[in-house]
Amino acid sequence: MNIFRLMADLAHVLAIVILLHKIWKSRSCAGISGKSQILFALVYFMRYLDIMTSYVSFYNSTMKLLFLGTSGATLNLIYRKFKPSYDHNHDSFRIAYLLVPCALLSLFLNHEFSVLEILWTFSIYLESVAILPQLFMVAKTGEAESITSHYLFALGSYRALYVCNWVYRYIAESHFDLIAIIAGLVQTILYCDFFYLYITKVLQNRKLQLPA
Amino acid sequence: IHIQPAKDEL
Repeated sequence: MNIFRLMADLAHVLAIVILLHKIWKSRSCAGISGKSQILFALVYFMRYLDIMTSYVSFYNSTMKLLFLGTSGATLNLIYRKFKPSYDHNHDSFRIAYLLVPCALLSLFLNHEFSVLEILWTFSIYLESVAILPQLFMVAKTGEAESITSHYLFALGSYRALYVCNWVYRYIAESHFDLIAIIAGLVQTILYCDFFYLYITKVLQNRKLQLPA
Repeated sequence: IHIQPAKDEL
C-alpha cells in the first residue's frame, strides 16, 4: 500500500458517499445515469467474486464488501425508492455497445483462460468505459449539478491515482499488470474533458454547462 | 520483472 493507492481508494469511497448523499438529501436521482450505475454494480460483482476464494487483507475484503453493498444501495435508490425522479429519457446510451466489446475483448486478451480470471478481466475493461452513459447524459442535457460534478471528479481521480500507484509500483517493486494499466489509462483519458470543465468552471463557482 | 495480476488491488 502506498500513498497513491490509499488516496485512490479514499477518492473512490468519497465519490460513492457524495452520490448516495446527493440522492438521499434531494430525494431525487435526477441527472444520474442509472445505466452507469448498473455497469458499476456489474463491475464490482464480477471482480469481487474472488472474495470467496482468496483473502488478501482485512482492508481489501472490507472495501470489496463496501463497494458491493453501496452499488446495490445506489441501484435500489435509483430504480425503486426514487424511481419517479429518474431521468430515463436522457439516459439513452445503449449499454450493449459497451458490454459486448468488453466481453469479447476479455475472452481474447487475458492473463489466463479461466472463469475467475476472465470475469476479472471483463470487469477491468467494463470499468474503464462504465462512466460513458453518465458522461453521455451530461452531454445530452448540456449541464450537470455541482454535486454531480464533484461526484464525477472524485470518481475520475480514483483511477488517475491508481495510475500513479502503478508507476510507483513499477519503480519500487518491478510490479505491473498491463491489462489493468491500459484500461486504467483509457478510463482516465475518458475523464480528461470533464476534468478540464470541472477545473475551469465548477471550481470557479460556475455551473457546469456545455457550449450549445 | 514478473507480470502478475494485481489482485491485491481493488
